[in-house]
Amino acid sequence: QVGPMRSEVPGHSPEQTQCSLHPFRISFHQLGLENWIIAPNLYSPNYCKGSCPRVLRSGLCSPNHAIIQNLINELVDRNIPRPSCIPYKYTPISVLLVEASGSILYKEYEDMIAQSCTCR
Amino acid sequence: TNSQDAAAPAHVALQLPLLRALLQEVPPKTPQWQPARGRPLQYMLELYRQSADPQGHPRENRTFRVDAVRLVRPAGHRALPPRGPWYVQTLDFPLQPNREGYQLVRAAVAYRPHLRLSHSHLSCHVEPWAHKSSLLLGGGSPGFALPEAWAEMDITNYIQQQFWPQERRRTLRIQVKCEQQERTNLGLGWRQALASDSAFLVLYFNNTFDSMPQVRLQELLTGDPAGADPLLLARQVR
Repeated sequence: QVGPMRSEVPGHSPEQTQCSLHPFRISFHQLGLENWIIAPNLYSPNYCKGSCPRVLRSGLCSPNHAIIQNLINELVDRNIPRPSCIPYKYTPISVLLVEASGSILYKEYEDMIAQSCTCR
Repeated sequence: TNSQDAAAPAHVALQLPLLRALLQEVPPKTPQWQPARGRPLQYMLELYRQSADPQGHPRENRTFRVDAVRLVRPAGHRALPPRGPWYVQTLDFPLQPNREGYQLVRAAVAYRPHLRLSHSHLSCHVEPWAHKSSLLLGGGSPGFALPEAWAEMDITNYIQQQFWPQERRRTLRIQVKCEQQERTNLGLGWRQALASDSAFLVLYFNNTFDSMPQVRLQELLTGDPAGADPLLLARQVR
């Protein structure tokens, strides 16, 4: 039997702090790599941030284990942490770059951009 | 977001997975390094435009699906004496040793079939420098939609038979044959026209890491089949 609901974080609504995807962009110029990265100009890896709610809604794509771990934290042992907010799906990025030999390389790198988040 | 114009600290940059992957791919800047420009750059930018959007997301409807495409510029060229209307130049392309985990799926020589000079123009084609009996052209998967001024000769079968898989540095020699359309004296202008990036080699690769046995991957990435940290190994593969 689950105990009474309590507020997630005092002073903040769950919508503001709940695990979600946040945009983040950085330019290759900022990283000092503009000389050999031809395209794209910007890299948008994004990131996941926020607390994982006590009741894991289906949109978070959390596995059964995350739900159990949440219950253990709530009912059995507070030393067991609640699930973490982490990326769930990624997309690749295509990069055009100059190699040291002078060759030009087009390459696709898998799992480089976070597309959605999950609690697990 | 308040520090968009400031350079990111180095330790932050190295934590970005894309950068770690890129730094494994490309050695640091060397004295021979030159920025990309000219026709090869325009060619690869068109390939990129067809393959990905400006943010770098691969397009769903791209005509070819490979993991990497490398444009190789000729390391040397030599003009042969003109014979009648024919102007011939040989180009040497350095072929790097075959990288583990990469499978060649297409090789082509991209060239400009029509070269304009000030008072004339040339119609050109390319051929591998080989006996006719050993020439087996074609065999590659579809490439991208070429810009209008360019043509390609598919030499996938030829490369795979003669050069691949290779374990040491070798050179592919091709010849660019151009026929003058008008009977005017070209002087030495044709040499300049042919020398300026008239043809280059385009290699298409697929990454076969996913199908490589785990033990082989471990050896490849760590040099030590027994001592690798499985978690680190997985990160490096990605």
